[in-house]
Amino acid sequence: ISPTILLRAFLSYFVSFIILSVVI
Amino acid sequence: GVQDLIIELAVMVLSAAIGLSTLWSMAGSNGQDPKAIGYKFKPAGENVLWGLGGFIASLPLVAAMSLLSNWAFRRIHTPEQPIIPMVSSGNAAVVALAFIVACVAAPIIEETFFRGTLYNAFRGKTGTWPSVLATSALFAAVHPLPGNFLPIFTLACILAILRERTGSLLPGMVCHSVFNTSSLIIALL
Repeated sequence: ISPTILLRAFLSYFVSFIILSVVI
Repeated sequence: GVQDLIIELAVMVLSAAIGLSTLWSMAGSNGQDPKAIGYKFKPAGENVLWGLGGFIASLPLVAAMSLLSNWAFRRIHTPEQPIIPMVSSGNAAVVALAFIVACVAAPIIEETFFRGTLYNAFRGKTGTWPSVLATSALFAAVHPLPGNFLPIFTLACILAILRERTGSLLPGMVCHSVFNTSSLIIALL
């Protein structure tokens, strides 16, 4: 898989994790 | 206790679902196989053995790094992993949920994203060792600092090496799970 797609998948997980941890 | 752990589990699962749906939709629309991140579990027995071997190999290294780290940061306070005081409270529901979070959910989700997507993204751009070191440093940095950095960095390097050597995320999931399970059991005792 292309590194760009992998990095975007990681970032969407990581950023969601941080936002959800702060919000909830 | 129970409520905190349910929220923690919900955050983990929800963010994993968001990350995985990004991966599946982007890879799919580009004609690429999302399972290539290491979702290849066969031969299962061999992969489980690799995971157990990785755990055994990690013990002396992680222990040595803990000692070194405790000495190096003896004057600086490191916050406790928040799940540890919950487990020592002894409530059965809390203990059961803590095991689900630390020994089932965290290994599957963290291996998927740190050794799956992030490691492979770096691996496609740089060599093996820069990818092992960079992803392990980030993994260690998201845990309570500074005292835990060196031991968790060491464990993460072993998890990344298992991913590289076997081409599968299963050995890392097994090693990660056994490591967290033994840490929780030690906290319980």
